[in-house]
Amino acid sequence: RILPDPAVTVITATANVSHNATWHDFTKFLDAGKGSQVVGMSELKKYFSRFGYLPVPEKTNFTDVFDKQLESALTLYQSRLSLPVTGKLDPETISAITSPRCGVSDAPQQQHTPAKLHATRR
Amino acid sequence: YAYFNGKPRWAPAKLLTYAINPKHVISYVSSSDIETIFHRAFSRWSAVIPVNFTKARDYSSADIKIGFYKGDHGDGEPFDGVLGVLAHAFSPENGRFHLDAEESWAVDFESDKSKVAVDLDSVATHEIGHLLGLAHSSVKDAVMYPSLSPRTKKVDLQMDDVAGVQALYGSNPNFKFSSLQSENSYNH
Repeated sequence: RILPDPAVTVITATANVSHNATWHDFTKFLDAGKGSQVVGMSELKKYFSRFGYLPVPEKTNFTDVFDKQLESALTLYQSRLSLPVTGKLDPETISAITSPRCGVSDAPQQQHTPAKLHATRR
Repeated sequence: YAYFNGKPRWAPAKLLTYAINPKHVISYVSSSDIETIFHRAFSRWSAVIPVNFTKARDYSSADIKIGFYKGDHGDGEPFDGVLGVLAHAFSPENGRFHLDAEESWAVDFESDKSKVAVDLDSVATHEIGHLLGLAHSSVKDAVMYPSLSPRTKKVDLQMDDVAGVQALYGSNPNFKFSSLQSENSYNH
């Protein structure tokens, strides 16, 4: 039997509760893709910047355009949170973004992956 | 598992003290319940590494300083009200551990029916991982995964958490991986 993904269950369990207002607004970006422009997209960029996926722009503020940088940040986010890497604001990704979380950035890390086993022919 | 840049750790780290800021607590959970929960959360980590945690005699001298804070509380990382960011902690050897006072912190979901209730035990266990030097993990079941849904309990250290913290501090001589595996099987 295929069990539902816990992350997806989160949507159902929390959809009707009073989410943190700013993050809950991100649901309006569902299915937005590269090149689109949606009012408030800059807030999503701030989210990714806060948690270490986008650098803070030096001269100008974030724009509301779904640009290449946002797509890269999104892909990195999906990869780091073990979500399907689609580069799109799909339902599972939106659910993860709007979920309550720890305030520590995901960025300043030294990743460790288990050492691969090497077979030796004898 | 992952570490913070530079792989900071407590050294020496055989005994670390902790204390809850008496001026920054929550009123709707008893202090004894809060103390029990933090004691339990620290015990989970001390069961796998050769580090003991004990309650400090006074707050100012504690290695790990815990408090519930609202909004901008002076460390450059303001809290944001209900849900959103739940808590944060600093890497070794800073020791600061802050929880958002505006969350609906729960110690027992049976008695707390709030839809936005957040399990204090789970968040405490996660943040202690940061205090010890672990960053966020990509493993969804790991305690060190960055998000936690309301009314969800995630307190049992997983292989990923244990391997990460033991690479920093070594293993508690009494710890057996087999016990962790059986516990996890039971949980699933």
